[in-house]
Amino acid sequence: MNIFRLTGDLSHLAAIIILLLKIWKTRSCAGISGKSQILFALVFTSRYLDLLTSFISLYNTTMKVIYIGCAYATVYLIYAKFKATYDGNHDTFRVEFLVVPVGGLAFLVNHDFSPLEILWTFSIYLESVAILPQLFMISKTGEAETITTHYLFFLGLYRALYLINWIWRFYFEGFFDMIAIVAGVVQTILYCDFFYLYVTKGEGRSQLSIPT
Amino acid sequence: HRTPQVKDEL
Repeated sequence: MNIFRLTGDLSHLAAIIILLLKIWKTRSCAGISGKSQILFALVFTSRYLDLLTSFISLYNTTMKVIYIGCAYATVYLIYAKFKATYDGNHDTFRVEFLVVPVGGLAFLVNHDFSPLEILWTFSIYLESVAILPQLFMISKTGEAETITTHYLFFLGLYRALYLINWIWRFYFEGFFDMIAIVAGVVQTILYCDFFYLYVTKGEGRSQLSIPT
Repeated sequence: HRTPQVKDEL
């Protein structure tokens, strides 16, 4: 464990908690893409099945349980508890265009053709594009609540910190995972446009307006 | 091109 990975995990945890609290406190999921949240729940489910097969550390297990629990709680709040506030008209990204190619790629490009490894690879590829429905929805509505932009900022920051973690681990431990690195780069690049707006416009405005 | 390792990352 190094400071970049720890900060990255805490940033990821912060994003997940911020979103869950936002929906719970405001009793509304307006502006939130339920599709992205379903994809994240799928990412955690397919990646953390090893909870049942191997124990890494208390930290590892605890974080995985928290991530999975929060992901499903968020999906529940969006599609069940506060369904009336779900903005389905703007959450129209065709997620099958993400899941199917990612599923196929996981079968073609992986480190090992075993079920757990394929599922892990699927989760890595899916995570890199899972935010697209959310970014697409914001571009359609043309704005995002401030709290949502903080959620996206920490979510994007976490994988950027993981990239530094992988540089650190390559240099000090000789650790190298091409699949995780390439997907992580793609994932972080998708946030660049948002990062620019967050930094340049975040301060001044109450709402982040993305030019549609 | 991948170091065999336990998946210890989240």
